[in-house]
Amino acid sequence: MNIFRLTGDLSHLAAIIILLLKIWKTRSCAGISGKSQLLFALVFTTRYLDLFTSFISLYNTSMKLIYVACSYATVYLIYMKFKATYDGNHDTFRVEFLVVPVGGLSFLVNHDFSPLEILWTFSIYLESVAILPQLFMISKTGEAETITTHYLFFLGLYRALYLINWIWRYYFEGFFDLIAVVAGVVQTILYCDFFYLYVTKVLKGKKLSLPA
Amino acid sequence: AFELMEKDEL
Repeated sequence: MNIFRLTGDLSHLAAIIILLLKIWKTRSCAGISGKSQLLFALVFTTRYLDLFTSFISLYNTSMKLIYVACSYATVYLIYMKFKATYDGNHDTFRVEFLVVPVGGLSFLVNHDFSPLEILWTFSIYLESVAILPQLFMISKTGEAETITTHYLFFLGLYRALYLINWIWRYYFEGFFDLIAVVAGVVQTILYCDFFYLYVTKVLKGKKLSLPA
Repeated sequence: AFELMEKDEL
């Protein structure tokens, strides 16, 4: 464990908690893409099946359980409890265009052709594009609530910190996982224009509104 | 083959 991975995990946890609290406190999921949250729940489900097969550490197991629990709770709040506030008209990204290619790629490019490894690879590839429905929804509505931008900032920051973690681990431990690194680079690049808007607008107290 | 490193990352 190194500081970059730890702050990355905490940034990820912060994003998940911010979103869950935003929906719970405001009793509304306006501006939130339910499709992205479904994809994240799928990412955690397919990645953390090793909860049943191997124990790494209390930290590892507890964080995985928290991530899975919060992501399912978020999906429940969006599609059940606060369904009336779900903005389905703007959450129209065709997720099958993500899941099918990612599913195919995870069969073609993986470290080992075993069920757990293919599911892990699927979750890594899927996570790199899972935010697209949310970014697409913001581009359609032309704006985002400030709390939603903080959620996206921490979510994007987490994988950027993981990239530094992988540089650190390559240099000090000789650890290198090409699949995770390539997917992580793609994932972080997708946030770049959002990061620019976040720094130039939200951090200056303005509302995030895209040129419609 | 690529020896499978234990997946210790989240």
